[in-house]
Amino acid sequence: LVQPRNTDSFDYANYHTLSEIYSFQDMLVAENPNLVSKIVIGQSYEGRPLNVLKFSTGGSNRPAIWIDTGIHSREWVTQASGLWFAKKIVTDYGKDSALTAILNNMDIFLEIATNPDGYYFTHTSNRMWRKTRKPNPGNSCYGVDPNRNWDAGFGLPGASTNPCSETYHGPSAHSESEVKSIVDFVKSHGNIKTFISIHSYSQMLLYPCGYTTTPVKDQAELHSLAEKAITDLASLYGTRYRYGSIINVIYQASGSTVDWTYEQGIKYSYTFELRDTGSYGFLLPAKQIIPTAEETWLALMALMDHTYKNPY
Amino acid sequence: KETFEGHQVLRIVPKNELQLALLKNLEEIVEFELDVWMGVTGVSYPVDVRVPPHTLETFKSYLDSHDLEYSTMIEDVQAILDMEREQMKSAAR
Repeated sequence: LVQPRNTDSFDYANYHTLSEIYSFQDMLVAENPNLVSKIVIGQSYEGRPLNVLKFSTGGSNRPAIWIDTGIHSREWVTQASGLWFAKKIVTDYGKDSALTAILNNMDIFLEIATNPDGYYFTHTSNRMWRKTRKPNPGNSCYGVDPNRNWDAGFGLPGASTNPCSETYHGPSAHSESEVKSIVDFVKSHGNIKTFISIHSYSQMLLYPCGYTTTPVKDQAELHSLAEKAITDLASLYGTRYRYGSIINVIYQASGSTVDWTYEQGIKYSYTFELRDTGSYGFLLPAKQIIPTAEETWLALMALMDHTYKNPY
Repeated sequence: KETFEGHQVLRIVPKNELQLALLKNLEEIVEFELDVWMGVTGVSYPVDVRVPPHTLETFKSYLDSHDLEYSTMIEDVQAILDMEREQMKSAAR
C-alpha cells in the first residue's frame, strides 16, 4: 500500500480508515504549523483520542466556529467531507477574502472523527454501525445514539429507552465520553459563536429545537440564514435542501446536539443532513464525496461569514 | 464481520396521517428487526428502512395489509458494501 506523503497527495475522493484520518490530521498540522494545531479533547470509550483541529491565526480565546462530522459513524461521507474541509481551509486562507477575514478574527475547530470507536467498528465489524461502542450493563446491545445523549430535553419522546434501538438515549445525559468531551470543551472555551454538527443523509439544514415545538427566540434569523446557506449550496450542483427547525422538518428528537448548544447560548447552532443520491442512502459512492463537500462548503461559508459579520 | 446478504432497503411513502402514524411506530415493532435509515417526516415524504431477509416477506405483507406504498431502494445491501470495499482496496493500491 502506498501511504500519501503529504496532504496534497491525499486521496480526498475515497473513503479512509480511522488510522488514515489520524495520519492526515498529523500531516496537516506538520505542514501548517502557523495555522493548524491538534487538540485532544478527550478519549472515546475504547480509548481512542478525540482529536480536534484548531485553525487559528493567533489571538487568545477568539470567538470561534465549531464543526463536527461523523458523530453517526456509518455516515462516511461526513468524515470524508471533514477531511476535504480541513484541506480547503488551509488552501483558501490567504486566497479567499471571506475565509481570510473570518480566520483573521475567529478560530475554527473541526472534529472529523467524532465517534472514532463507531467509525473503526464500521470498517472492521459492521458497516451499519451508528452509535457509540460502550456496553449497556444488563443488556446485550451496545452503544448509545450520541445525538440523543445531550442535556436538552434528554429522555423526552423522540429518543428510545431501549438499548437495542438505534436511537437509544443512554443511561443519563452526557453519559458518552464522546459527548461529554465536547460539552466540557464548549463550556471551558466559552466563546463559541457557531456550532455546526454534520450528518447525512436526506438533504436538510436544521436549527433548534427538536424536543419542543416552541420556537426559539432567534428563529427568524436562523431561518433566513438557513435559506441563504441552502441557496448558496444549491448554486453549485442544484442539490435541493429542506430547512427549518428539527421538530418541524424532521420529527421530534430529544437530547440532540444543537438543542444543547443553543441552550448554552450558541445562537448559530445548526445541523446538516448531507446529500442523498436517492439510490444508496448513507452508502454514498465515493465519487460523490467531493461534490458533497464542495456544495456543503458553500453553505458552511454562508454560516461562518454571517457569524463573523454579526457578532453577538 | 457482520454481512448483509439479502438485506433490502425499502422506501415507503405515507399517503395520509393514518399511514404516517403507523410508520412512526415501526421501530418499536421489534419482530421486524428494522433499521430505520431515514425516519418519518411527513405525508408524502419517504421513509427508508433496512429489512433483514428473514423478516422481509412478513414486513412486506404488513405494508400491503395497511395499503402502504413502497419500493425497493436497495436490492442487496451487501452487494453495495462489496463494491465499496473493492473501491477502497483499489484506491489504496
